[in-house]
Amino acid sequence: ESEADAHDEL
Amino acid sequence: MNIFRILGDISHLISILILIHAVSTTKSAQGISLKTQAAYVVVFVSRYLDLFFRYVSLYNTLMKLFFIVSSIYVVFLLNRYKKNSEKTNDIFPVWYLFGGAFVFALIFNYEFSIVEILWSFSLWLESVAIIPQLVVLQRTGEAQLLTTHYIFALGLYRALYIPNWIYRYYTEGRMDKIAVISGILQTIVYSDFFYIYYKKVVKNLKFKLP
Repeated sequence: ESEADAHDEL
Repeated sequence: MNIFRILGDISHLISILILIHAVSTTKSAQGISLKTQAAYVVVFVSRYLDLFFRYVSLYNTLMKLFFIVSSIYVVFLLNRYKKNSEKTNDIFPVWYLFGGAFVFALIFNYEFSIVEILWSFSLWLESVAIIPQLVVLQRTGEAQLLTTHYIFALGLYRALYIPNWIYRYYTEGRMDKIAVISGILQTIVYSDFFYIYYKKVVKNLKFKLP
């Protein structure tokens, strides 16, 4: 999983 | 999700509820920067484009929708109660913030794609979006208590994200450099306000206790 795929915050 | 992240999100949510409450009960937009609020609409819309193609959780989706809808509603309210005759203190050249955030987004991003550049742009813009509001506060001199509570809760949210990131780094080995650095910048922008808030509000409240 790349950093771009990991946006899970608001 | 850890406690810092939840408290941060709650603080963010509360700040918006305070703002909506303050503007609708006083039926006045005085002391609130329309430029800052318009910037938040841009922040949320550009950051949450992933609503269309990435599902994280129900919580995540609902919060994103809340932030988009509530920020648009706030701008709508401010326009409704804005009096054109009033001398405006909302004078900060906000386009500098937009331009600066865009340049930073072009330099710092995880992928040179429209979605990722807009995501990065939203973080940089958010980190400085409060500045027009702080200028209004400074020029007005005295602010309504609710306005200061609003700014405090809003600043607290990103400050609480910092221990959240430290926690995530140690438990998940995860570190979102762009979010962390812009988040620290955002907290620094608030630091002067936090200090004044502490001096004025916290100490006064204590002082009034019997």
